[in-house]
Amino acid sequence: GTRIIYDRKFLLECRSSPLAR
Amino acid sequence: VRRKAISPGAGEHPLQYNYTFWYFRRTPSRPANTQSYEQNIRQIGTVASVEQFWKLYSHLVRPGDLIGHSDFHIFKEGIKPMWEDEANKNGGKWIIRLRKGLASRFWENIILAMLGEQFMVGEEICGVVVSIRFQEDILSIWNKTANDQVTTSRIRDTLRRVLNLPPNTIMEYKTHNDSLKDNSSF
Repeated sequence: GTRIIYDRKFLLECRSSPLAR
Repeated sequence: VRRKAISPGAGEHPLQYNYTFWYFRRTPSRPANTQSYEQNIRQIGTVASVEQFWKLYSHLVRPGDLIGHSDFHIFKEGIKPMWEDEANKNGGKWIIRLRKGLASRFWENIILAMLGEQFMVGEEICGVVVSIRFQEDILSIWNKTANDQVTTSRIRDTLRRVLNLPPNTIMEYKTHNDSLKDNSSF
């Protein structure tokens, strides 16, 4: 099956999303 | 107790697996046997998306700011951070000893590598642990099959890359079976 892969840079960008607060 | 199933919210980025956060703090009065371990380990929460991870993680104390003998664990949902768990009983872990002051940064990077599926070892990864101790801190990553050398080598090489470890960093692999025999984690 497909794996959901994220690199560090993308994960760090998600931190500032309003959904992450 | 039946817990509500955790799933990604609208607009959130799903993770490959759900992960549960645990916290352990040793109470000095009790012997370090399995029962007191199970009694002293506490579930903090479970996340299913990148955004849920950050929401929970940002509220936690950074491991480098913890005092005393304590551990944070992040394991795939359904796997207890114990040697005896079905997913762990044939497994082992890579151990990285860190001098004081490095734990928080390395902890975040190892978590991001696990959540982002950077290890490329199928279902092998069980979880990661940061252990705060008196003189040094210890990072570990647990996998299911200790005698699968292709897997353990790949985990070691990925760790070196994602953590950008100093060349003189010593990495040790310990099977949970050996930990059970000598009743010691490290």
